[in-house]
Parts: sequence; structure tokens; C-alpha cells
Amino acid sequence: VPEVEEHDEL
Amino acid sequence: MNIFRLFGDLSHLLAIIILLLKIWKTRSCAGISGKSQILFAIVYTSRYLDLMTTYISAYNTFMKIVFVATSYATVFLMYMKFKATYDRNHDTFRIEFLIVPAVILALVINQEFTVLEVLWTFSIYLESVAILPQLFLVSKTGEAESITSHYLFALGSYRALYLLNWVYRYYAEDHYDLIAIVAGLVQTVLYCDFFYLYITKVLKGKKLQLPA
Repeated sequence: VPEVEEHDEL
Repeated sequence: MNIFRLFGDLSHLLAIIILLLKIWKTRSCAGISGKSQILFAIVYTSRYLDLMTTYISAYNTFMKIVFVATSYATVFLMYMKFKATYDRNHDTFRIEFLIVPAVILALVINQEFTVLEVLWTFSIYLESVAILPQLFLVSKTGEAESITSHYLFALGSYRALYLLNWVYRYYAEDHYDLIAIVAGLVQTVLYCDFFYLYITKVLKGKKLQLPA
């Protein structure tokens, strides 16, 4: 399972 | 932050400002779909819940708060303050046909099955189609005021600029988010017909009028 990145966009 | 993303965000902000100014100055929300505005309020509420859990930057926090606040302000102006001018007879798109599939899709296709992540994914899916009630309203009345056209152009440009941002980030940062990219493509494609009319008519000083 790929690690979930933070959503840094709007 | 790259130039595409910055201009995308500014284009989004401009769209919101144009819409609020139009409603405020003309004291009327005629020609605007309240259904689309409700969908946008749902989109930003479900996406920006991470304001409570994650800090990215002052810019990010500020823009999120602006997007959430202005989406509620727009809904308030349309359904309360200038309720009498709201074009409800033409604004008949059934939003449950967009919300329900977006919920189901978010439950099935997401990066991680957590409340915040599923809500984020739902908001991305819903945003991609949230403009449909507005486009439906324009097609029903057969025309749009120039100011409404400018609003739609700025709003459509925002996701198109984000597509360039994602291409840039893929090459420059090895970063990509498939859910956002696919939904962003869908969102931009929905505007294509409108973009064509905007460039060929509105920019030449004509009113946006659909062929009868």
C-alpha cells in the first residue's frame, strides 16, 4: 500500500 | 509552488470575487445556479477539514479559509439575501445524481480508507462535476450575461492551470496524484464547449448565446 501523502494543493 | 499552480489559485480566487461582486453590485443572482454553489460549499467543507489536522503553509491555510467562507457567503446571498432574484425555475438539475455517485466512487476508489481521506476524495470527485447545474442552467435559458461568462471562464481556467501544474510537478518533483489528475481532466473537459463559445463570442464583445 503506497503511503498517503499530505494534500498540499487546494 | 510553481507558476501554474499560483495562477490556477489566483484564477479560482478571481472567479469567486467576480461572482460575489456581480451578485452584490447588481443586487441579483439571476443566471447563477444555486445548486452549483451548494455543491461548491459541500466540496470545500469536505476537502478542507484537514485545516484541523494538517498545517501546510500560511498561504494554504489562508486560501482554504477564504474558499470555505466565500462559498458559504455565496449560498447565503443566493438563498437568503437576494432570494427573490434567484432563477429557481431554471435551476432544476438534480444534485443527488452527482452527490450519490461521488460518495460511492470515493468509498471505492481512494488512497486510504480513513474518514478524512475518503472525504477529500469525495470532494475531488464532486468538484469535477459541480459546475454541471450551472452549465445546465445556461443551456436552459440559452444565454449568459457577460459577467457570468467571465466567472465561468476564470473558474474553468483554474483546473486547466492545475493540469499544467501536475505535469510540471511530475517532471520536476516526481510527484503525482492520480485521483486529482483524472478528476481534474474530467472537470476541464466539461468546460471545453463553454471555452469555445467564450473565445469565439464573449471576447469579441458578443453575448454568450446558444444556438436555438
